[in-house]
Amino acid sequence: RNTPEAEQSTAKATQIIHVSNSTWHDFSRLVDVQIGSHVSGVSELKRYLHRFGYVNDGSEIFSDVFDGPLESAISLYQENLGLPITGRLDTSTVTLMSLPRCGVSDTHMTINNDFLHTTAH
Amino acid sequence: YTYFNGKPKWNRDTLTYAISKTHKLDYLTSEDVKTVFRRAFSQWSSVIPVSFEEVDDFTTADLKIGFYAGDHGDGLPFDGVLGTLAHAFAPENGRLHLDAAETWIVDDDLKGSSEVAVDLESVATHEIGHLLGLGHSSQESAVMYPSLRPRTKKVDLTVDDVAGVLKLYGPNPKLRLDSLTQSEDSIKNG
Repeated sequence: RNTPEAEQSTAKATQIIHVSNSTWHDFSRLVDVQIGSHVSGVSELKRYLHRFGYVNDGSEIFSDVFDGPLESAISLYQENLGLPITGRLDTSTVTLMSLPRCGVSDTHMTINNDFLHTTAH
Repeated sequence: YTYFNGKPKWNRDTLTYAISKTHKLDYLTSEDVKTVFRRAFSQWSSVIPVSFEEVDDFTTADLKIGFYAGDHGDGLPFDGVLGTLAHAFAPENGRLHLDAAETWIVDDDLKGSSEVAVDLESVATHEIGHLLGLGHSSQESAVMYPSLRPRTKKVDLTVDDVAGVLKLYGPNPKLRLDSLTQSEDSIKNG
């Protein structure tokens, strides 16, 4: 159970995302949007995921349809960011997408392929 | 931990770095910024056999650090307050760019700072990891995790960060194992 101080801290963190940044995307209205839906703001989400390497679309013109490729991109994002892999826009995923971050792409990276070897030792 | 494709790394044991005297902030002194980067570089040099030397000549330095706003010519424009905070390029490019639009802080008074304040040392430590060849980690406690909440400090390398960079460069002969143990404890403590 969170202490009152911790709850206040969480509330403040959420508030930061909403009030402080006119250039950054607020994806909170996309929580629990389902695949097949056509919702305003999904194109922004696709642009965000494209920016960090999750959507391969040379045109860079994105629709507001929550389609299969977007679900796959969300799953990969969740995997790379250590979230439960659901392919859904759950609260934890959307919250993380709204946090400030490094501008370096998350994809096109080489995952340590010696992991099993290291684990065996 | 991850690496950039091809696992690029520096093949030298000393790298020079310079902080731009033109692309800077008006509210932080150059000495403040230098102090922060000295601490950040020392985190990495304590675990790998690479040392970092601060130099004045920006044009000849291996690692070039500066604050830039908006579209600054490298194809990765900054986006104003929060959003993307900084970026750095894989070896042996050497460029480390910080978004000049952020409210950067260099002291430990995180709670007393602006709600959009970002700790410079935390971001510097992360971006130096990129300069050395590390990609992003999926472990939230790691310095190389891509996201950072405003007004938070994350400067201590975790086991994940250290394991990643050790695989690239090998260990610093002076590496203290007790510091790794401490990092492992920090992971357990979340």
